[in-house]
Amino acid sequence: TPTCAPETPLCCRRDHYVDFQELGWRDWILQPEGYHLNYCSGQCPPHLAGSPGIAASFHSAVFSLLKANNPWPAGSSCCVPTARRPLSLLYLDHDGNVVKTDVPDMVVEACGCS
Amino acid sequence: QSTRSACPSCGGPTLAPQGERALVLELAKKQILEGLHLTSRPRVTRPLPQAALARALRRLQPRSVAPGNQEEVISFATIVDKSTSTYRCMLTFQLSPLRSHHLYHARLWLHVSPSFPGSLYLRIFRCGTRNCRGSRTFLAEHRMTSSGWHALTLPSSGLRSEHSGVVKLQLDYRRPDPNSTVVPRPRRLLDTEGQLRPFLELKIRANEPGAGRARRR
Repeated sequence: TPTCAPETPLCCRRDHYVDFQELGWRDWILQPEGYHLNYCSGQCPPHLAGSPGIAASFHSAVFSLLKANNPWPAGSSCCVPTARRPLSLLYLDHDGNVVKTDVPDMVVEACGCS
Repeated sequence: QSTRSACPSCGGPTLAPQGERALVLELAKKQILEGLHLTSRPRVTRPLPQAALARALRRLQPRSVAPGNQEEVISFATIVDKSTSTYRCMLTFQLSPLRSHHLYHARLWLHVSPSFPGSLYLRIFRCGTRNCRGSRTFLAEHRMTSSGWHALTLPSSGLRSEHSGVVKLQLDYRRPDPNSTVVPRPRRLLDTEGQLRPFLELKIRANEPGAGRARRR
């Protein structure tokens, strides 16, 4: 997936690094110091529908369906996350206990057109 | 709103960079609290001594948390009461996570001071929320033959926390030789202050929805 350049119109991954110091949360989140809050944005014109940037077969299946049915489908395809990974956190809970946990699907790694 | 071109996704007006950054920070707070199943950020009322925290984390398994919704918890004893008897010590822990999670592994870490009198039997009991006089449940007995850190495995079934989330443990000492009555005062045995404070190391997993009901195939 391309990382969004400032004026990229097409579906891409917009990267933001959030430092927990900036949130004022470094007193209770012990590790890591921050994380990548990425999100997907951009247009998905018909010829990109179903192209998650990973499984070309899915793209060709959708493309042939589009051609077979009608060239201008009513619905539109959306730019969505297609790969995400967990975030390991070490933090202090309300009782002051130290908790180590993996939060699933926290970081978007790839975007694609639905 | 900036005068830049329209939003590439929805065609609406785009945000000025500082506006976008403020929105991202609010999103990050929301996403982290949701991911940790918290309604608000914890207020740290008793900051932990960094040395104790570092030492305790070093004791945890080096590998990362097992996959799936499992968590590891380190809970330092909040109250250590040695006044009850010369052969006895009470530890109190705040364990509200156990109300909504299944506990499947528990170890009590104790630091025995260097003035240790040879080998010693330690018996660990679980007490009721208020005190130990009425009801106490035997959890484990361990023999210790050296000073330093000891990890004592406890039966996870014995640590189900009360609704209050409070867990009280009572430690009784006795020497291997039942005839000898001379037992040094516990205050010389266990280090309970600062970075040598006793702590519980727990492994928990979120209760499955409808846990305990027969799984319908």
